[in-house]
Amino acid sequence: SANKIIFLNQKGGVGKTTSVVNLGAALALRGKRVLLIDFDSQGNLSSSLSADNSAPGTYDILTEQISAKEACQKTSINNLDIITANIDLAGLNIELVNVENRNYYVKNALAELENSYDYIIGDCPPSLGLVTINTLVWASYVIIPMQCEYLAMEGLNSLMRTVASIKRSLNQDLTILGILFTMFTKRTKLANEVVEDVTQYFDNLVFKTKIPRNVRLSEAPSHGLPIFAYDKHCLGAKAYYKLSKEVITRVE
Amino acid sequence: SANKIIFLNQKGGVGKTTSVVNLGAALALRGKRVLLIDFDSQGNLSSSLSADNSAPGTYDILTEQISAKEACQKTSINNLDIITANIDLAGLNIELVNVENRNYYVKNALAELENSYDYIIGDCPPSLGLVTINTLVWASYVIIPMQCEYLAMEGLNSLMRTVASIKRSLNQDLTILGILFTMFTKRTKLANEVVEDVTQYFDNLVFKTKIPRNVRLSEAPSHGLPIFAYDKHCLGAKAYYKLSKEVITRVE
Ligand SMILES: Nc1ncnc2c1ncn2[C@@H]1O[C@H](COP(=O)(O)OP(=O)(O)OP(=O)(O)O)[C@@H](O)[C@H]1O
Ligand SMILES: Nc1ncnc2c1ncn2[C@@H]1O[C@H](COP(=O)(O)OP(=O)(O)OP(=O)(O)O)[C@@H](O)[C@H]1O
Ligand SMILES: [Mg+2]
Ligand SMILES: [Mg+2]
Repeated sequence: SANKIIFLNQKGGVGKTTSVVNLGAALALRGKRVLLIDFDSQGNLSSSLSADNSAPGTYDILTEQISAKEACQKTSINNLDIITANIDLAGLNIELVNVENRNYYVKNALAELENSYDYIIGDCPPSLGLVTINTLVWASYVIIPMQCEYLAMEGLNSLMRTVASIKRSLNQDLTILGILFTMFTKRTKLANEVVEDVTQYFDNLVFKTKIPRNVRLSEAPSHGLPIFAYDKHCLGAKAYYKLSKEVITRVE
Repeated sequence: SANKIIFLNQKGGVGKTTSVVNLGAALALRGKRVLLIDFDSQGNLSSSLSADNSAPGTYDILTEQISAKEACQKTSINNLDIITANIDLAGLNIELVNVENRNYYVKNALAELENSYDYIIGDCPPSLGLVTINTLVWASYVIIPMQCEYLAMEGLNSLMRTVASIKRSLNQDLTILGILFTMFTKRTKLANEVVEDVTQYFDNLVFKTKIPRNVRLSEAPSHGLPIFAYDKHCLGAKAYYKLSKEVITRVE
């Protein structure tokens, strides 16, 4: 059944959405059946792939207006589907507060997709609200993207503690698949210091692949394309392609 | 009485915290009495100024365990005080849901500070939860920091709509003081396109001052210092000093 992965970091702007789009596309290029799910009411994942986020999406599935299977949309990339999100999802953090079983909404709603895909990858918002907690109860793996910046290190320990407490109380299968350095610039002293500190502390958890800062990655979303369709020879594309190999090795 | 300003953008990593620290410090250098308030449970504002975020802070004020005046801490900069935040604040978005008057907690708790400062500046988390809504009900001005990136433009209209709806229903005094471009790189085509698009659409709302991408700004927090104490001659320091002049002109 499907490998369920979420990209999570409550620190904002660390490359969660960019990583979901391009890891997903790389796995699809390698022939895996991949579904991406937008759990962020900003809908950046949906717009990065020119998906129609006025069509029924994550909010409609979680409020049982449509089934998960019906909400899957094809993208321009073969083997790559998406479930979109829009501003409706923002209200769910409040709507779910007083509901029985509020932590299992995502897990229950997405159960029917388990055999249709090899990888299901979720993009989370930069917060640890109820929707995000729901994705931690559903997922089997967490990937933590982090910028090589001082402020990005601050929240890492508290994030690890949150994942550990969900694993203990709500989802024994949950594992941290790895920490992914994003927007890395070799020539910056601070970046190298952060990489050294985090690698010394978390050792094998850190992915060998580092995603370099590459302006082509920030241009691709304005064309609604993953990097492989926008500029397949750039450094960003090569890095995400290499990451997909590492993810497959860790998972399979 | 004090000019109450919040830095708000639900898009993550756009320079909210960096702007609050350095605009605050620049106003203090110009002799204004300034208080910074951390409304983000990540506590990045607190750590950027080496403040003690285990001392009573925003959460303790909003749950009425301590008064706002008692929670003000001095920083290493003259005329610059801070109220800190830590992970406790994350729970408040849920705790406040079923409470009477839940939108006025910040406004009521901070009323006693109005005459002690010239500027009170709040740093918001990258989400539009109940704590953030509370800051919109309290503030007189909103500054929207935005990166010159495609994905950052996506959320701008929905943010403007949120501010307009709070102004209509909960806080008639609320005004958008301006849109601030951050991490701007002159040589990137995408950055110039975004600046052009946003300026054409929002015209006078856009601050003339653009904050350049400058690695010194991302190094300063690891020393717990605003940019003026870390490297007062760098481009980042000059830009925030210039911004403080523009803010004073718009406000006073
Ligand atoms: N490796 C990279 N090189 C250059 N730009 C990048 C890279 N990765 C992401 N970006 C750009 O940086 C910005 C932040 O990335 P992204 O939106 O993916 O982060 P996020 O963690 O999903 O943000 P949020 O917390 O708001 O959800 C975007 O404008 C994106 O285009
Ligand atoms: N002008 C700049 N030049 C270079 N780096 C910057 C600049 N402004 C901010 N940074 C760095 O970029 C990262 C994001 O900035 P910051 O944390 O201030 O954004 P934020 O909007 O507060 O993020 P969040 O949404 O997580 O609260 C930080 O590591 C910061 O040090
Ligand atoms: Mg995102
Ligand atoms: Mg911040």
